[in-house]
Amino acid sequence: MRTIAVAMQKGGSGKTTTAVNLAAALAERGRRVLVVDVDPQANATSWFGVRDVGKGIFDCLCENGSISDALVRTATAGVDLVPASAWLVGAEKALAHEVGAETILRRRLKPAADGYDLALVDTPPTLGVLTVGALAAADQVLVPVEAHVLALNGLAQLLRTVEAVRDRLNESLGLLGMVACRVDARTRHGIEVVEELRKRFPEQTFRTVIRENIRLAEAPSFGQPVTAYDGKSAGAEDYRALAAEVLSRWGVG
Amino acid sequence: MRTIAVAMQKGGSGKTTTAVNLAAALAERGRRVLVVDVDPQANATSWFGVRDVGKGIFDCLCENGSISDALVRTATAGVDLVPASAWLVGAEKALAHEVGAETILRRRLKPAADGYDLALVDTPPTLGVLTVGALAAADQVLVPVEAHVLALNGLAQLLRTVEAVRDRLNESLGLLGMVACRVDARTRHGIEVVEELRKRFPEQTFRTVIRENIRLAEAPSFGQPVTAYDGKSAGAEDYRALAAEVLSRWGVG
Ligand SMILES: Nc1ncnc2c1ncn2[C@@H]1O[C@H](COP(=O)(O)OP(=O)(O)OP(=O)(O)O)[C@@H](O)[C@H]1O
Ligand SMILES: Nc1ncnc2c1ncn2[C@@H]1O[C@H](COP(=O)(O)OP(=O)(O)OP(=O)(O)O)[C@@H](O)[C@H]1O
Ligand SMILES: [Mg+2]
Ligand SMILES: [Mg+2]
Repeated sequence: MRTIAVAMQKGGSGKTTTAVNLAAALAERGRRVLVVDVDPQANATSWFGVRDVGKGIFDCLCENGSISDALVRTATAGVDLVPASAWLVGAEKALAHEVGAETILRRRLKPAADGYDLALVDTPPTLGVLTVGALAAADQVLVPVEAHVLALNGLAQLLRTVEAVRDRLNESLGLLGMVACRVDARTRHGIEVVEELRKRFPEQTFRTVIRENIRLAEAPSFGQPVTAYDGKSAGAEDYRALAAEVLSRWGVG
Repeated sequence: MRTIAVAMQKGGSGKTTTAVNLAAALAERGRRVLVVDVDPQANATSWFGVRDVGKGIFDCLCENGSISDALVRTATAGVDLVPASAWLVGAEKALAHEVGAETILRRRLKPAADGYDLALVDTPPTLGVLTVGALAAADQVLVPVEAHVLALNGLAQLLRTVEAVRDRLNESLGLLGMVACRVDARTRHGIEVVEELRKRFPEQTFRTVIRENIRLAEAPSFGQPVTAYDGKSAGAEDYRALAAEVLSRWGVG
C-alpha cells in the first residue's frame, strides 16, 4: 500500500475535496483505496455520508484501537474510510506531548496495508501533531493549492515542515506534487497564480488543474463524490484527469 | 476598546479577508482600529504589506513583550496592526500546556486599549490555544461562513467552543453574528446555504452578505485592503455595508 498525505495548512485549499474525489476517481480505475480522515472537522467523513462512527480514528491514535476495526465501507465501490469524529477535537492537545505521538498513525496503518493499493490521508489546516503524523506515515505528500495569492504564501512553511519530517521521522517522504484547485479561468488572477505556481515548482506542479465547479461544492450535501453525483461535470472530469496523471507519475496505468 | 475575535475553524471561510477589510471600512468611518494577527500563516500581516516584523505577537504571547512595542502603523489611515510571524508556528505546541496560556492575550491587550475604539483579532483555522486565547480576550465573536454546505458543518463545533470559553474563561463573551462570505449569486447552492444559515441563526446572521468578488482575492498582492485597492468594487461595497451594520448593532453611527 502506498500512503499519500493530502496536506496544506492554508485553510480551504481543497484538501478534503481532493482526497474524496481523487479516491473515487482512482477506484474507478480499479484501485482499492482507503481514505483516512484525521481532521477534527471530519469533512471527508461527512462527505461520504458516514454517521454514528463512534470514536473513529481517535480510537487508533489515542487508545490502541486498530485501523481494521475502525474502517467502514462507503457507498463508493473500491473506497473504504477510516472516519474522524468529534473526539479528535481534543486530540491535538492530548497528543502534543505524548511520546512517539507523531509515528502512531504509521504504526497503525501497517497491519491494514495488505487490503489496499493506496491510502489517502485528509489532514486539518494546521501543521500540528495530526498533520505531522500523517506526513510521518506517508510515502508522498499531495499539496492542493487554491488559485489565489494568499495560498501561495503558505507553501514555503509547508515545505519546511515536510523537510523536517523527512529529516527526523520519515526519510522516504517524497513530494507527489502540487495541484492547482478552484481555478476560475474567467479571472486573470486565477491564471496568474497557476502560472506563478508552475514557475516556482515546474516539475512538481501537475498539468491537471481543478477548475472551480459548483458541482464539487454541492456533492457533499448528497453524500457522494462528484464522480457519482454528476459524472459529466467539470469536477468529475478534472479529478479523473488528476487520477490518470497521478498513476502516470507512478509509472502505472 | 471593544475586542472582536474573527473565528471559524473551517479553513478558507473568509476570516482574514473579513478582519482586514472590515477594519479598513470601520476606519473610513472614523474608528481607530487595531488588527491583531494570531494566525501562524500571518496572512493579515502580509495583506497589509508589513514585512520584517521580528517576533511580532509571539513576543507578547510567549516572552512578556508588550502590545504597544509590537504594533506597527499600516498604510491604511486609522488601522494599526500587531503582526504575526513564523515564530508563531511553534506557539500552539509551546503554549498548549503553559499555565494561564488562554488568558495571556487578554492581559496583554488591556494596557493598549486606550488608543483604539476596537480590536479585530484574526485567528487560525483551528480551535487550539491561539483561537481560544482570542475568544478569551474578546467581547464578541464574528463568524465568517463560506456559502458552501461544508462550512455549515463546522458551526456547531465552533459554538460549543464559544460556550465553553464563556463558561470557563470569559463570561461576557457574546456573539456579534455570522456573516455569509464568498456568496456566488450565480449558483443556487450559494443562495440555499445563505437561506439555511438565516433559518438556523435568524437573529445572528447579518443582512449584509459578502459576494464572491475577485478584487478581494487580488487585493493582498497589492498590500492594500479592498477599499483602497478598488474602492468601487463589490468587495468594497459589501465590507462598507457590513461596517455600517456592525455599528448599527452596537447602536452607534
Ligand atoms: N474545484 C472546486 N470548485 C468549487 N468548489 C470547490 C472546489 N474545491 C473545493 N471547493 C469548495 O471549497 C471549499 C473548500 O474546499 P475543501 O473543504 O475541500 O478545502 P480544505 O482544504 O479541505 O479545507 P480545510 O482547510 O477546512 O480542511 C469547500 O466548501 C468545497 O466544497
Ligand atoms: N468574497 C470573496 N470573494 C473572492 N475571494 C474571496 C472572498 N473572501 C475570501 N476570498 C479568498 O478566498 C480565500 C480564503 O479567504 P481567507 O484567506 O480570508 O479565509 P480564512 O478563513 O482567513 O482562511 P484560513 O482558514 O486559511 O485562515 C483567499 O484566497 C481570499 O482571497
Ligand atoms: Mg478539509
Ligand atoms: Mg486566515
